[in-house]
Amino acid sequence: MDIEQKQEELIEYFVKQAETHKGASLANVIVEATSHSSLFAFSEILSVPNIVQLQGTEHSVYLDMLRLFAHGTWNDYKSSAGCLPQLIPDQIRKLKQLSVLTMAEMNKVLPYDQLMQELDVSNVRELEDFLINECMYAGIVRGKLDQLRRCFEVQFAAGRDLRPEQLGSMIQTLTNWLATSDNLLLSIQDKIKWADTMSELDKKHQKEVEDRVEEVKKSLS
Amino acid sequence: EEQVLIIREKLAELYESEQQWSRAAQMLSGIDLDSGIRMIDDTYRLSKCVQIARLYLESAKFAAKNDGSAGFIWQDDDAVNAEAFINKASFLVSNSQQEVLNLQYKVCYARILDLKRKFLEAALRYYDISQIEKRQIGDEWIDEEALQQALTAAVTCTILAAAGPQRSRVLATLYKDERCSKLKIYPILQKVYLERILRKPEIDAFAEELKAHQKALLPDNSTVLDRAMIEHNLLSASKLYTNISFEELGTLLGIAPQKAEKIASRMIYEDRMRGSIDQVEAVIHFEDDTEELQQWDQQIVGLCQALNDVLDSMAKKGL
Amino acid sequence: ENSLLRQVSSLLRRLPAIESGKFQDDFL
Repeated sequence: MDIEQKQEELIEYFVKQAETHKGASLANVIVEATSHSSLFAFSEILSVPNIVQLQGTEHSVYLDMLRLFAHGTWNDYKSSAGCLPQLIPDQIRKLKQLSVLTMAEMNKVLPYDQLMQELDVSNVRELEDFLINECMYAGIVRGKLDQLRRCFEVQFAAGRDLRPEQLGSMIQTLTNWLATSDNLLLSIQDKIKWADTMSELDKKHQKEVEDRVEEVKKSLS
Repeated sequence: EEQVLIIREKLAELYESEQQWSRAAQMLSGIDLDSGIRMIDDTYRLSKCVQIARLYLESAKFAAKNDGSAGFIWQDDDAVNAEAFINKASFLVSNSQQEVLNLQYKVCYARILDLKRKFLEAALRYYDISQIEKRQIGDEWIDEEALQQALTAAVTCTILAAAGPQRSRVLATLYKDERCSKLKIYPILQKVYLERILRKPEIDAFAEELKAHQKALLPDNSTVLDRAMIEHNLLSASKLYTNISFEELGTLLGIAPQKAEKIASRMIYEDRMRGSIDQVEAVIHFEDDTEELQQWDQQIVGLCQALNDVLDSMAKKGL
Repeated sequence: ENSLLRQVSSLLRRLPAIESGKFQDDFL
C-alpha cells in the first residue's frame, strides 16, 4: 500500500481535529500532526479555516511551523529556529525525512556529503542507518546505497506538498512527457510500417526468385 | 516373549513416571517388534515406534535444557535414536487409520527435524500440523493453543533456516496466512519476510523464545540463531546497497569484517546471494537478480502503474 | 486535490525510468 493511501485516513483525522479546535488546543493538534510517524502531508490541514485564522494571533508560530513541515527543510528550520517553537525529537526526525524528499525532488542521485550536511549527520553509518530505518523502511523512498560512489540512488520518493510556484514546472514536465510519448508512439508506428513494407518487398522478391527458378527448370527440361 | 514384553512395558511406565525418558525408551526399544514368533499387527508396531521416539525426544529436550546451557552442541544419541524409530514408523504410518497415532507421528517427525536443525523441513511439517481442521481426534482434543504453537514453531524454524529462495517461499506462505498476524512472533516474521535488517534488540527478543537446541553452539562456536540472523541481514543489506565496504558491513551486522566477508563469500558460492568481492578494496558489490534492461522494464511498469493509480484516483474524485 | 498533486509530483520524479551507466551499455 503506497504512502498516500496509508496517510489518507490520518489527513482526514487531523483535518477534522483542526476544524473542531481553536487557539491553544489547535496548536497541540499541529504539534501532534507534525510528530505523527506516518504523516508526511500537511497541505490539507494548512487549508482549514481555523488554521489560517491563526495568522496574527499569539499562536501564529504554530502556523509557521505547519508551513515549514509542508514545504520546508531541516536547514530552513535551523536558519529560523529563533522564531519557531522548539521541535521535539519526533518532529526533528520527520523534518529530516521531509528534507530527504525535497532533495529527491531535485536529483535521483543524492551525494552522501550533501545528505550529511542537510541532515546534520557526522558519519556514513549514522547517515545510512537513517536512510534505511527512517526513510526506506518507512516507505517514503526506495533506492540503493552506493558506498563506493558515496551516494544514494533514488528509485522512488513520495511526493511532498507542492508550493504554488511548482505547478508550472510540473505541467511543463507532463507536457514534455506527453509530447515524447506521442513521438515515441509515432516512431514505433513508423517502424511497424517500415517493417511491413520491407516484409512485403522481401515476399515479392522471394516470389520473383521462385518464379525465375521455375522458368529455368522449365527451360532446362 | 509375551511375558518379557509385559515386564518391559511396566518398567517403561515406571521410568516414564519418574521422567527417566531415556531409560523408558531403552526399555521399550528392547521389545522385538519384528519377532517371527508372535503375531504383531502394524498398528501396535507403529504405536510403539512413535512412543519410543517421543520418549527419546523428551530425553533429548531434557538433556538440551541442561547441556545447552554449557553452550556446547551435543550430537545426542537420543535425537539419533528418536530418528531411527520415527523412520521405522514412516514405513507403517501410510497404512494406519489411527488418526491420533498419525498425528503423534507427524508431531514427532517435525520435532526430530527441528532437533536435527533441518529447519525448513521441520517448518513445513509444523505448518502442516497447524492446519489440522478437526478439533477432536479420537479422545484427544486439539485446542487453538496447540495449533498456534505449531504455527509459531513453523515460523521460528523458517526464520532459523538458511537464507535463500526456498526459505523465502515458506516465509511468503506464512506471512500471507492471516493466523500468523495474531502470533507474538509476527513482528519479526514481518521484518524477515520484508527482508529488513534486524537490529540486536529484536534478535535478542526473538532468542528469548527459542528452545535450548535452537540456541546450541555450532562447531564454529556461533549459534544457529547467529548464523541465521547474519545471513538474513546480509541478504537484506544486499537489497539496500549497490556495494558496501566490509568494515561498514561488519558494523551493520554487528560482527568482525573478516567474518562478514567469509559468510558473504560462502553465500555467493552457494548461489544464495548474487555479488562479487573485491578483496583489494575490501568491498562487496551486490548484483541485482534482474538484468539492467529488465530493471528498466520493471521501472517502466512501476511508472505506468503509478500513472494508472493517479488516473484511478482522479476518476474516483470525479475529476 | 493535494493528494493527487503529491502523487503526480512523485510520479514525475520517477522519470527517467533508469539512467545507470551499465544500462546505457546494455541498451545500446
